Amino acid sequence: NDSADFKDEL
Amino acid sequence: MNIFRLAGDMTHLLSIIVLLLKIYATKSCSGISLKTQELYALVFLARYLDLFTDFISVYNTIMKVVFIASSLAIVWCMRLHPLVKRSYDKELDTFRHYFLIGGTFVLALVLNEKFTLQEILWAFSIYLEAVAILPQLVLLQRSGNVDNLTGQYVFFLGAYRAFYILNWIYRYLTEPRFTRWIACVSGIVQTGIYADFFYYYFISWKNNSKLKLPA
Repeated sequence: NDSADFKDEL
Repeated sequence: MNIFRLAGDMTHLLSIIVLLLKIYATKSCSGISLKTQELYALVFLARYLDLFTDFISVYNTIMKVVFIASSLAIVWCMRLHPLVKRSYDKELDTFRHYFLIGGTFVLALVLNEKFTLQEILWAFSIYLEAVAILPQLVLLQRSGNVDNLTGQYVFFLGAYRAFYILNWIYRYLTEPRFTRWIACVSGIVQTGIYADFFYYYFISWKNNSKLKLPA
């Protein structure tokens, strides 16, 4: 899902 | 990584350094809300569960470890350090923060990106961070005078999420599929909660007077 690869933020 | 996010992370790190400096230099935590520090420790523990499972970058991993370690160290210091814990304003730090934990957890159960444990805890950490500063702001209003380091700590803590809002705008404009409504809306609410503090902070800076929040 697209949200996983946006968890690059702190 | 963009300049807004880097500025945000550095401002966040600076707020923690200022707080550590205040506690270490003055050996006192007067004016600091233990409840806010506990909420922040919970925010980082709930958000950085992927610390050992998903490697994103060295920077990301180091910052997560620093945030978790520093928030736990501050809670430990305020609860157990023989000298520091004596200066804790226990009778002023009375915000019922368990309601914040319960309310944001229920919200995370309802509003999340996916109904999985990790996504629910991530949304919980985002909502909790938005309200985590409330016990601290209430304590500042009650304690009247705010010492410089505490004022700077709260200022940098509020400023970092404002930089993140610029980061989300930038990413929305430059990355085709970027949508992070949970973090964006929560971040705007979080920054809004600081609005009145920023106003009085600016007034005190302009008049070069002591920061005073109206009771």
